[in-house]
Amino acid sequence: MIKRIKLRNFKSFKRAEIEFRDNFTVITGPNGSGKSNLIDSILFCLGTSSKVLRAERLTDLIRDGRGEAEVTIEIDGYEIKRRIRKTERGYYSYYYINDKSVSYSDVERLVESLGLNTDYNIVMQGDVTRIAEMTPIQRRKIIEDVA
Amino acid sequence: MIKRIKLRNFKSFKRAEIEFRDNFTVITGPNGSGKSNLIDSILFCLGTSSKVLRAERLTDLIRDGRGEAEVTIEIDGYEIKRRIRKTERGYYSYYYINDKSVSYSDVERLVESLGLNTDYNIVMQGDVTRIAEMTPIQRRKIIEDVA
Amino acid sequence: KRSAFLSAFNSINENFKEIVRELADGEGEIYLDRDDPFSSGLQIRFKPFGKPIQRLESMSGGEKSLLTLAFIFAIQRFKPAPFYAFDEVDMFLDGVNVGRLAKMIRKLSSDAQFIVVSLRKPMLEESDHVVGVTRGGDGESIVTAIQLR
Amino acid sequence: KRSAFLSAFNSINENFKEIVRELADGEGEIYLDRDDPFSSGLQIRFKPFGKPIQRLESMSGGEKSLLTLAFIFAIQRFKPAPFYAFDEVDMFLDGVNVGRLAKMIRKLSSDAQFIVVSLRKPMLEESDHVVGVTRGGDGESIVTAIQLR
Ligand SMILES: Nc1ncnc2c1ncn2[C@@H]1O[C@H](COP(=O)(O)OP(=O)(O)OP(=O)(O)O)[C@@H](O)[C@H]1O
Ligand SMILES: Nc1ncnc2c1ncn2[C@@H]1O[C@H](COP(=O)(O)OP(=O)(O)OP(=O)(O)O)[C@@H](O)[C@H]1O
Ligand SMILES: [Mg+2]
Ligand SMILES: [Mg+2]
Repeated sequence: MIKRIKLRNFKSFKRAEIEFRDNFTVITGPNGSGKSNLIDSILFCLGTSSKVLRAERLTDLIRDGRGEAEVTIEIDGYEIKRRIRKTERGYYSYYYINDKSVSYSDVERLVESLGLNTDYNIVMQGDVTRIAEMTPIQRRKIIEDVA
Repeated sequence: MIKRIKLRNFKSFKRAEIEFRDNFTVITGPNGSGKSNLIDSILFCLGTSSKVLRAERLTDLIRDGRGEAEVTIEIDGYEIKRRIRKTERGYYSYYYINDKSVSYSDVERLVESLGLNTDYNIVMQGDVTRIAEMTPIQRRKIIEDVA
Repeated sequence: KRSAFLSAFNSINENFKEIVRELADGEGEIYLDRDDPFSSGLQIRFKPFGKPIQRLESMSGGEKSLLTLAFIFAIQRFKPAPFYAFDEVDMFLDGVNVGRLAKMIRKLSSDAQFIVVSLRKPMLEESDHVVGVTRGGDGESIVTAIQLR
Repeated sequence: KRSAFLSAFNSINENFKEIVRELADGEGEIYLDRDDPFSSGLQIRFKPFGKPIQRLESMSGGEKSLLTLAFIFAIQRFKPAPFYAFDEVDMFLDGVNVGRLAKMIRKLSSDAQFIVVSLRKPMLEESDHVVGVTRGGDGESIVTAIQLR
């Protein structure tokens, strides 16, 4: 279970902290307020590519005019943190588990061990009919993943 | 302006007639009731391909178990009718303007002269962000069409 | 051909600026990314009131819907079509924006016919006439007229 | 490998049948279109109560949403994930179906965490806790807690 998400200069968020006390939380608010950006921050922290996060380059995730962005997620007793910093030629990406600097594949292994297959447990905006509209072979592959 | 739409064995409709008395009509009803099928019937009558109409073959537009489907639209003083009939090897498509049998290109010419460019004046379900998400070249082409 | 395109482009751009101000609470414009119109791409710029200018691809579902509709309405003012059919174009919009869109369609419906499929209350309330569709006993679609007023 | 796949498939299919009955008011099942699981495609069959069996591609937006969600919930029962994040999965649903989905999520939330972005009232009312997001003075997103009860 996710206990807390902390954001710093991630997309439209300057500084924010969301605590999840219960099992069924609804996020609501006007158009353009930052709801989908919150869901993007979870995928960013667990190491997803920029394509899914509605950004051309990963540095587009950094709040306009800042130099770096950071997201921390507390889940099942772990604290996973990801920070990206703009450089001249591109960016650096840093990963931490419980404040210890780790590589991307360490995060991937932890995510795997927590049973987090973001293929079907995170549904992005506009994607809800995706499984009904994918090919039958793609659907069968989902069962293979979980078997 | 569309004055009336008449359907016979088109998708989920057995027989139906909708009169449009005013300029701002809303169609509402539960999921799966037939709202989008009504919009499909307009595109079908004006001669659109089956791909857009959520059907693999044109004969999937005929109500389950029947042999033919027909849609009539009264617009700006004309009555455009299209009928499709299942045959062994496929289907026949018939077009009528004011009860006179015509070819598809006659309907196309009439539709053009009425100023009906279904590229931007009909927005299908789920398509509303299409123009914002198309390439800049495709967007420029829309202006070329109307210039 | 070139002058016809540019005069269409300029008048649609004027319409777009006006409509975006009313519908999406911000400043919008369309511009060509090259001098030669026929090899250029049409870009959309949008700056919501009180916020910085936005990149189109990082916009939210609701913001993109409003810009797409503003573009369609801007063309409609330039070259009206006999009717418009919209199938749940309000699906990403919050209640306030559904209301704004409904009022805009009401205004535009004095020049053109709008047939709008919607499940949202503000849209039903603004319309002249509501047509209800349900499924009957053996699964066929039945049309009924719903009177709201 | 083959027996692991088939036992997963069978138990997910049992779950799917149960969930579709409750969520989409009909009979659903998943089946493989070939004998060899690893070269087959997974098909979905759905027959709403009182209507004939439907082809998946001719279904409506709302019907497809419910079947997709039923499939996700069927997998969840077989192999629970630590949390689920849904971004406006109720956008195609009418009021009755939003209510049904909200009640189903409430039930499933005793086994897993659900984070659901929604603009629809029945979903907000069924949740344990509502988090509000708005834009502040200089355009940054601000999080507030909304108490409904
Ligand atoms: N790097 C960034 N810096 C500042 N703002 C950004 C950045 N990236 C995205 N945004 C802003 O975030 C906003 C979109 O937020 P988001 O998609 O989360 O909205 P939403 O609440 O999901 O809205 P909807 O209900 O319409 O889906 C846009 O206005 C966009 O300009
Ligand atoms: N040829 C056909 N014969 C009988 N029924 C059909 C046929 N083609 C489609 N249908 C039925 O039409 C229904 C879908 O209708 P439609 O897409 O218009 O619903 P809708 O009112 O738009 O719903 P939503 O609000 O979910 O978008 C499906 O239940 C489908 O089975
Ligand atoms: Mg969103
Ligand atoms: Mg529909």
